Parts: sequence; structure tokens; C-alpha cells
Amino acid sequence: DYIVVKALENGVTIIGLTRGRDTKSHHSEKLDRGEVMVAQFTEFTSAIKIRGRAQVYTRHGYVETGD
Amino acid sequence: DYIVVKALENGVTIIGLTRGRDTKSHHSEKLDRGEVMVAQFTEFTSAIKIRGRAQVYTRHGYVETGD
Amino acid sequence: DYIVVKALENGVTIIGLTRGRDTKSHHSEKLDRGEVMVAQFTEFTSAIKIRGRAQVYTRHGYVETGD
Amino acid sequence: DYIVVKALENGVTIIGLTRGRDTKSHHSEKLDRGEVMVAQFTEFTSAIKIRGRAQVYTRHGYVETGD
Amino acid sequence: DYIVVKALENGVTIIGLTRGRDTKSHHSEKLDRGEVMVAQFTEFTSAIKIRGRAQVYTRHGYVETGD
Amino acid sequence: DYIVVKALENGVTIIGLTRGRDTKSHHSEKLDRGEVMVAQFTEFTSAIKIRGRAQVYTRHGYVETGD
Amino acid sequence: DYIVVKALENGVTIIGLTRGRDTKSHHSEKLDRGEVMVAQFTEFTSAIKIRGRAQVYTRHGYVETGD
Amino acid sequence: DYIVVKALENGVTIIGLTRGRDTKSHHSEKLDRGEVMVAQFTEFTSAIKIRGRAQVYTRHGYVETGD
Amino acid sequence: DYIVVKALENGVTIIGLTRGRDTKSHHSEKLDRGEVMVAQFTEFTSAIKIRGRAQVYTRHGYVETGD
Amino acid sequence: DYIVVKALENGVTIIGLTRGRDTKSHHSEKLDRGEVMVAQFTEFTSAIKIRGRAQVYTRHGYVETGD
Amino acid sequence: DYIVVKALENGVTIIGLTRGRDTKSHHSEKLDRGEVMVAQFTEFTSAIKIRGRAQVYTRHGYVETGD
Ligand SMILES: N[C@@H](Cc1c[nH]c2ccccc12)C(=O)O
Ligand SMILES: N[C@@H](Cc1c[nH]c2ccccc12)C(=O)O
Ligand SMILES: N[C@@H](Cc1c[nH]c2ccccc12)C(=O)O
Ligand SMILES: N[C@@H](Cc1c[nH]c2ccccc12)C(=O)O
Ligand SMILES: N[C@@H](Cc1c[nH]c2ccccc12)C(=O)O
Ligand SMILES: N[C@@H](Cc1c[nH]c2ccccc12)C(=O)O
Ligand SMILES: N[C@@H](Cc1c[nH]c2ccccc12)C(=O)O
Ligand SMILES: N[C@@H](Cc1c[nH]c2ccccc12)C(=O)O
Ligand SMILES: N[C@@H](Cc1c[nH]c2ccccc12)C(=O)O
Ligand SMILES: N[C@@H](Cc1c[nH]c2ccccc12)C(=O)O
Ligand SMILES: N[C@@H](Cc1c[nH]c2ccccc12)C(=O)O
Repeated sequence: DYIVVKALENGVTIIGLTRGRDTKSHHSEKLDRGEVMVAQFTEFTSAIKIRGRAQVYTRHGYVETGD
Repeated sequence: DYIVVKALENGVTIIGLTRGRDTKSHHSEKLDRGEVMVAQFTEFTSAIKIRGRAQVYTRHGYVETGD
Repeated sequence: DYIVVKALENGVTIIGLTRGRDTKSHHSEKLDRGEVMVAQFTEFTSAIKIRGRAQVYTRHGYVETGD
Repeated sequence: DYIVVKALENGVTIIGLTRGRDTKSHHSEKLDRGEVMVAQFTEFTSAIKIRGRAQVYTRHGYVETGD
Repeated sequence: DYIVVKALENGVTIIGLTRGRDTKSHHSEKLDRGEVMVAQFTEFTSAIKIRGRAQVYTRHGYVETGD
Repeated sequence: DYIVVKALENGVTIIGLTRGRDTKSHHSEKLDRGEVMVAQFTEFTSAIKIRGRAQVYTRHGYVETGD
Repeated sequence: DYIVVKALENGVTIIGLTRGRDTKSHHSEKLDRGEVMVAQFTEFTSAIKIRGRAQVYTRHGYVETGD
Repeated sequence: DYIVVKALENGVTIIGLTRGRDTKSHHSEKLDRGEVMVAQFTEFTSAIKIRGRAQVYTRHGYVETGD
Repeated sequence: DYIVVKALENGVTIIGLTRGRDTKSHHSEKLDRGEVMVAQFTEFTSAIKIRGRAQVYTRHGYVETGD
Repeated sequence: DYIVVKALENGVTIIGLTRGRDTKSHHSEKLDRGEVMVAQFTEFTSAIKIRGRAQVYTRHGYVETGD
Repeated sequence: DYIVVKALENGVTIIGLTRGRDTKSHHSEKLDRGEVMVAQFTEFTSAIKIRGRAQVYTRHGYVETGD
């Protein structure tokens, strides 16, 4: 399972949150405008947060982040 | 399996409830307006509660939290 | 597998019933109006009861609790 | 696999029948009008009987109990 | 896998036939008019017979028993 | 996997043929008009024969036995 | 996986061919007009031949044997 | 997985090719006009060749052999 | 998983390429016009090449080889 | 699971990010205009980033990278 | 899982990239105009690159390589 994120502006951040008892960010990937990241859920990542203006495609459909 | 939550206002809270005999909150993730969180069910999280105004996308469709 | 419940009034209760030989409530989660809970079936929960006015989304469709 | 039952009157009964060589009731859950129960098949429950006026949603569609 | 049976008259019988070398009835569940039984195939039940007027819902569609 | 058979006349026979090197009948279930049998393939049954006038529902659709 | 065969005349033959290095008939089941046989692929049967006029329903659709 | 072949003329041949390092014919089944063969892929058969005029039904649709 | 190839001319070649570190042809099957070959991916075959005029049916649709 | 990327200009980069505790680039594949790369998620790759103008096809639909 | 490539000109190259820590080409298969290659992902191939004018069919749809 993965999600697809396309940045609509510079500085979009995709934050991987840790799997396990604690929930904290283990990695923040910065995307420039137009870049796309396709990110899986993994042994280390059980939640993903997206900041900034972006298009997000998931199994449950499409949603836009940002205002 | 995961759910997708987009905050429609600041201070939306996504609360992870513990798997197991007890049911209590192990983590509350705060979202600002426009931010999106994609959160799995895991070894530690078997129920999720959402407070504040947000859009929630799940396998069973779309629902809005808040009044 | 999980179900999605949105409270349409304060005091909606989501009751987890125990898996196993006995069937009793191991947890009652209270929801305020507008809050949503997404709850899995688990090693401890094999039946779920919902009291109060709420929207319930499951694999078999949508149903409203309350009068 | 689970079924969804919404009580249309008070006193609706959801009866869990035992898995195994014998078939007898191990639990009867009473529902008040408007309450919903979502119940799985389990290690202890291989058949479920519903008495009283209720809406029943299963993998094979919708059926109403009662006259 | 399960089937769903709604009795359209009193005295509808759902007969569980034994899995294994022999095929005989290990249990007959009586339904009153309007009652519903949802019954799985199990380690002990590999065939089910329905007598009397009833609605039967299975993976292969709907069929009515009785004349 | 199972098939569903509804008898359209008395004396409809559902014959279970043995799994294994030999193919012979291990059981013949007689149905009266209007009765329904839902029968799985099992460790002992790898083929099923139906005699008499009946409706047969399988994964591959509907077929009527008899002339 | 199984196929469904309905005989449209007497003497329709359903021939089970052996699984393994050799391919020969291990069983020929004779059907009378109107009879139906539902036959699985098994540890002993990896190919099935049908002779005479019959309707054959498989995962890939419907085909009629005979001229 | 299996394929379905209906002979449109006498002498249609269904050739089983061996699984493994070598690829040679281990069996040729002759069909008369109107006969149908339903043949699986097996431990010994990883490719199948069809000669003569016939209808062939597979997971990827329908194709006719012969000119 | 398999593919289906129907030769539209004589001398169509279906080439099995080896699975593993090396990629070379382990077998070339010649088809005459109108013949069909249904070929699986196997322990020895992880790529298949088709030369000459033919119809090719795969999980991803239909394509014709040749000019 | 894989994604498909077609470069719409020279110098499109497909960046494989490492699976595990760290998230860094283990490989950058350069594509010239018109070239296509089909890339799986693997033991070493749990996220993929795409820079430059390209068409990206995933399980969740189509998205174009670049401005 | 496999992809299907049909060459629209001579000299189309299908490049297998190695699975594992390194990503380099382990094999380049040359196709002449009209030839088709059906190629799986394997223990040795976790990414595939296509150069030259060709039609590419994958689980996510159709795309043409080349200008
Ligand atoms: N550490 C948490 C992260 C998480 C996943 N889903 C969540 C939902 C809500 C809060 C936290 C989470 C876990 O693995 O379970
Ligand atoms: N601790 C509970 C949490 C839970 C999951 N689903 C529920 C439904 C109702 C109440 C509690 C729950 C469990 O793992 O089972
Ligand atoms: N303790 C019961 C709970 C239950 C599940 N499904 C039911 C249906 C009816 C009555 C009780 C139940 C069990 O695990 O089986
Ligand atoms: N004890 C029975 C209960 C049952 C399941 N399906 C049935 C159908 C008919 C009668 C009884 C049953 C069993 O586990 O098999
Ligand atoms: N004892 C039989 C019951 C049965 C299942 N399917 C059948 C079909 C026909 C006759 C009997 C059966 C068995 O387990 O196999
Ligand atoms: N004894 C046979 C029964 C059978 C199943 N499918 C068949 C098809 C044709 C003839 C016989 C059969 C077997 O288990 O394989
Ligand atoms: N004995 C063969 C039977 C068979 C199955 N599919 C076939 C296709 C062609 C010829 C023979 C066969 C086998 O098990 O493999
Ligand atoms: N012996 C070969 C047969 C085969 C299967 N698919 C093929 C495709 C092309 C050529 C040969 C084959 C194998 O098992 O792999
Ligand atoms: N020997 C290669 C064959 C192969 C499969 N898919 C490919 C794609 C490109 C080039 C070669 C291949 C392997 O098993 O992996
Ligand atoms: N190293 C990370 C890579 C990753 C996957 N999905 C992510 C989402 C956000 C940030 C990093 C990631 C992991 O395997 O989990
Ligand atoms: N060696 C890499 C190849 C690869 C697969 N998917 C990728 C995406 C981007 C870059 C490289 C790759 C791996 O097995 O993981």
C-alpha cells in the first residue's frame, strides 16, 4: 500500500511517523513544486502527514492539502 | 488498512486508541487547517477518534467531523 | 475490518463486547456530537453496540442509530 | 465477516449459537429501539438468530425481521 | 461463508448435515415466522437443508423455499 | 464453495460423489418439492449429481434440471 | 474450481482424465437427459472431457457440446 | 486455472507441453467434432497447444483456432 | 498466469527466455497458421518473445505482433 | 506493486529512497524524453521521488510531474 | 506481474535493472519492429526501462514510448 503526493508549491513536506508505541517523525521529505513522491507504509512508517499545498492520491480517493 | 483525514480548521485531533484489553489514548496528533494525515491500524492502534472539523475518507466512504 | 461511527448528538456510546465464551462490555467510548470513531474488530472485540443518535458506516452499507 | 442489526422496536434479541458438535445459545443480546449491533462470526459463534422487528444487513443483502 | 434464512411461516426448519464420511442431521433449528437465522458452514456442517416457507439468501442469489 | 438446489417436485436427489481414486455415490439426499439444500464441496465430496426437476444455482449461474 | 454440465440427451459422458505424468480416463460418469453434474478439479482429475449433447458452464462462460 | 476447448471438426488435438527445463509434448488428446475438453495447467503441463478448428475459452477471452 | 497466442501465419515463434541471472532462449515453439498456444510463466520462463504475425492476449489486453 | 513513469523531457530523475530507519536516495535513474521506466517497491525501495516533466501511472491513477 | 511491450520500430530495447542494493542493467533485449515481449518482475529484475518507439501495456494502463 502506498500514497501518491504531488507538490503544488515548493516546500511541501511529507512526514513519516514511526510505527510502534511512540508516534514521532522519523523523516521529513521536502518536495519542490511539481515533484511527486510515492510512499509506502512500512515497518518504520505507520502514519504519514502532509504539509503545504499538494495533491494526495490514496486508496480512498483524491484530496488536496493546503487551504 | 488506513484512513485519510484532512483538517478543515486548526486544532483537529486524531487520537490513537490502544489495541488490547485496555482502550486508552496512546497518541494525539494535532493537525492545522489544510494538513492531511494518513493513518494505519497497527499493532498498537485498533481504534481512532477524530475531533474538530475535518474530512475523513475510509473504506466505507466519506464523512465530515464537526457539527 | 472496521466500522465508522459519527455521533449526531452528545453522549453517543460505542460499546466493545468481548470475544470468547463470555459476551460482556469491555469498553464504552463516549462521543460528542460531530466526533467520529473508527473501530476495528480485534482479539478482544468481536461485537460492537452503538447507542444514541449516530451514523454508522460498515461493509454492508449505511445505517442510522437512534429513533 | 460480520452482520449488522438495527432494532426497530425494544426487546430485539440477537442470539449467538455455539460453534461445534452442539448448537445452543451461548448469549442473547437485547437491543432497544434504534440501537445497532455489529456482530462477527467467531470461534464460539457459528450461527446467529434474530428475533423481534429489526433491520439486518449481511454480505447477501438486506432483510427485515419480524412480521 | 454463510447463508441467511428468513422464516415466512412458523415451524421453518434449518437442518445442519454433518461433514465427513456420513451425512446425517446433527441439528434442526426451528424458526418462527419473521425470525432470521444466519448460519455458517463449519467443521461440523457441510450441507444445510431448509424446510417450510422461507426466504434464503446465498452467495449465488435469492431463492424461496416452500411451494 | 457450495451449490444451492431447490426441488421443484418430490423425490429430487442430490448425489454426493466421492473424492479420490474412485468415483461412487457416498450419499443421496432426497428433497421434497420446495425444499432447498445448500451443499459444499468437501474432503469427501468432489462431484455432485442432481436428478429430478430442480433449480440449481452455482458460481457459474443458474440451470434447471429435469426435462 | 468446478464446472457444471447439464445433459441435453441421454448418455452424455463426463470423463475424468488423470492428473500426473499419464493422461488417461479414471472415470466416466453417464448422465441422463436433464441431469446435472457439478464436478471439481481434484488431486486425481486435472482435465475433463464431455461427450454427447450438453450444456457446459465454466469460469470462462457457457458452451454447448454436441454438433 | 484451466482453459476450455470445443472441437469444431474431428481430429482437433490438444497437446500438453511439459513443465521444466525441456519443452516437449507429453500428451495429445484427440477431440471429435462437438466434444469439449476442460484442461488445467498442472505440475506436468505448463503450456498447451491446440491444432485443428476449435473454440478456445481462456481467462483472456475467446479465440478460434484453424484458418 | 499465462498468455494466449494465435498464429496468423506459418512460422510464428514463441520464445521462452530463462528465469535467473542469465536471459537466453531455452525453447522456441513454432506455430502454423491458425494454431494457438497457451503458455504460462514458470520456474524456467520469466519472459516470452513472439515473432511473426500473431494475435496475443494477455492480462493487459490484446496486441497483434507483426508489422 | 509498481509504478510507471514516462519522461516528457530529457533528464527526468526517478529516485529510489531506502527502506528502513533511514530515508536516503540509493539510486537515481535518468530518463531521456520518451523513455519509460517501470519500477517496483522492493526490499531496498519503499519510496520513490520523481523530478522533471513526466507522466506517472500508479494504482491510484494518473498524475503529471513538473510545473 | 508482467508488462507487455510491442516494438513499433527496430532496435527497441527492454532493459532489466537488478533487484537489490545496486541498480544496474543485467540484460538488454532487442526487439525488431512488430515483435512483442512479455516480461515479468523477478528475483533478478525489479525495474524495467524501455527505449525506442514501442507500445507498453501494464496494470496501470497503456503508454507509448518514444517521442
Ligand atoms: N505509532 C503509532 C502511529 C499511528 C498509526 N495510526 C495512528 C492513529 C492515530 C495515532 C497514531 C497512529 C502506531 O504505530 O500505531
Ligand atoms: N482495546 C480495544 C479497542 C477497540 C477496538 N475496537 C473497539 C470497539 C469498541 C470499543 C473498543 C474497541 C481492542 O483492541 O479491542
Ligand atoms: N463472545 C462472543 C461475542 C459475539 C460475537 N458475535 C455474536 C453474535 C451473537 C451473540 C454474541 C456474539 C463471541 O466472541 O463469539
Ligand atoms: N454447532 C453448529 C452450528 C451451525 C452452524 N451452521 C449451522 C447450520 C444448521 C444447523 C446448525 C448450524 C456448527 O458449528 O456447525
Ligand atoms: N457428509 C458430506 C455432506 C455433503 C456435503 N456436500 C454434499 C453433497 C451431496 C451429498 C452430501 C454432501 C460431506 O461432508 O461431504
Ligand atoms: N473421484 C473423482 C471425482 C471427480 C471429480 N471431478 C470429476 C470429473 C470427472 C469424473 C470424476 C470426477 C475425483 O476426486 O477426482
Ligand atoms: N496428466 C495431465 C493431464 C492434463 C492436464 N492438462 C492438460 C493439457 C493437455 C494435455 C494433458 C493435460 C496433467 O496432469 O498435466
Ligand atoms: N518447459 C517450459 C514450457 C513453457 C512454458 N511457457 C513457455 C513459453 C515459451 C516457451 C516454453 C514455455 C516451462 O515450463 O517453462
Ligand atoms: N532472466 C531474467 C529475464 C527477465 C525477466 N524480466 C525481464 C525484463 C527485462 C530483461 C530481462 C528480463 C529474469 O529472470 O529476471
Ligand atoms: N525509510 C522509510 C521511507 C519511507 C517510506 N514511506 C515514507 C513516508 C514518509 C517518509 C519516509 C518514508 C521507511 O522505509 O519507512
Ligand atoms: N535495485 C533497486 C531497483 C529499483 C526498484 N525500484 C526502484 C525505484 C527507483 C530506483 C531504483 C529502483 C531495488 O531493487 O530496489
